[in-house]
Amino acid sequence: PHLKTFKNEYQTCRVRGAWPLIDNPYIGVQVTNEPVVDGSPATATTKVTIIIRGRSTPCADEKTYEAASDASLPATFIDGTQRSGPDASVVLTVHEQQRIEIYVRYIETTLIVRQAGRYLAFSARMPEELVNFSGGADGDFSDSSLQLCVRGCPASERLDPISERGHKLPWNKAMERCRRSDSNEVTNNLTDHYLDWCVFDVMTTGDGASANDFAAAAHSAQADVLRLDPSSLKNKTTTHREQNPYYS
Amino acid sequence: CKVDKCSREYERLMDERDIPSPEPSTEFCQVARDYLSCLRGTARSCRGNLNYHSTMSTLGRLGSEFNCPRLLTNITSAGHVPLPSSSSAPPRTTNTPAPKRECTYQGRHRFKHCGLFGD
Repeated sequence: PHLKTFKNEYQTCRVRGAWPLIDNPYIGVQVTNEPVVDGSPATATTKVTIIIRGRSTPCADEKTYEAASDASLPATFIDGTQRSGPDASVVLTVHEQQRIEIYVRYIETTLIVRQAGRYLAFSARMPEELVNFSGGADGDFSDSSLQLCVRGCPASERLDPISERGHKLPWNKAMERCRRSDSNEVTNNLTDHYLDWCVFDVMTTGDGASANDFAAAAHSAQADVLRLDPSSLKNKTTTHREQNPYYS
Repeated sequence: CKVDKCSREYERLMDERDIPSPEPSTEFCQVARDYLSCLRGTARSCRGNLNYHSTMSTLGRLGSEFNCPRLLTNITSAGHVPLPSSSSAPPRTTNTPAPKRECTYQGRHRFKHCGLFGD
C-alpha cells in the first residue's frame, strides 16, 4: 500500500501480513495486507482493526472495530454499539456505506476507514503530542519501532516503484485515466503523491476494473487529506512524463 | 556502548528525587522512562552488550509491574499535564449539554495525519 506517515513521509511498501499502524496507550490500529497478484511483491489492505483502549481513561470502555475487504463495512464496533463513554466520548458514524468515522473526543482524534474498490483504506488525524507519546499499550515501556504511521515502513519493506512494478499500461494511458474524474469520485483532480501513486497503480494493474478501483482509492485518500491535513498538499501535477519518477 | 552513562544519570535522578528504590509512583516512572529513553539512544552500539539487554528487560518488567503507563497517561512528552485550550469538538445541538471537561481534549490543537491506501 501507499503510506503517508505522521511526519509527511510518502512511501510505497510491501508489508505483507499484519502490521501495526498506530500503537499508543490510547488507540491501536493494525492492518493486514495481502498480495494483489500471485508472484508480485505488491500488496493491498484487506483488514483493518482498531482498538480504543479504554483502560487508560475514564472516558470510554475498550472498543474494537474490525473491517474486512470481503464484506461491507460494519456500522458498529464488534459489540454492536456505536458510542462509548460519558457524553459519547467515542462515536462511530457511517457515511454512504463506504466510509466509517470514529471520533474520540478525549484525545481529539479522528479515524477513517474506507472501502475503496476491493480493498480498504485508512486515515487518522491525532494531536501531535499524542503521536510523539508513542509506545504501545504499555506506554514507553514497550517497543514502538514498528508503528508504520510513526516510523514509516522498514527499509527492507519499501518498494522501488520503478524496478519492482509490472507494466501493463503505458504511462500516458495511465495518466489519462488518473486525470479523468468520474462522477462518483470524491475529488476533481488528483495532485501531488496521489497522482503519482494512481499512475503507478494503474500502470501496474492495467486499465481494467481494478484500475478504476485504484483510481477511486487515490481520489478518496486525497479527499481525506484535503479534509484532515490540507496544508500537506502542494497542488503539484505532473504535466510532462519525463518529470514523472515512474517514467524511465 | 554508553549503558553506564545512562545508569549513572538514573542513579543521580533517583538521589535527586529522593527515591531510595524502584516503587509504583509517578516520580519513579518518570525517572524510569528517562532511563529507557537514554538507553534507546545508545541501542545501536549496545547490541551485543548483555548489561544493556538485562537493564532494558528489567526496566520493562518494572514498568509493567508498577503500572507506569497508566501513571504517566496524562503526562505529555514535555512532562506536564496538557493545558486547557478551546475545543474543536464536533458541533452539538442546542439542547445537548456540554460534554464533561475531563473527557474533552485539553492539549494543544496541532495535528498530524497518517494515511494508507491502494496497492
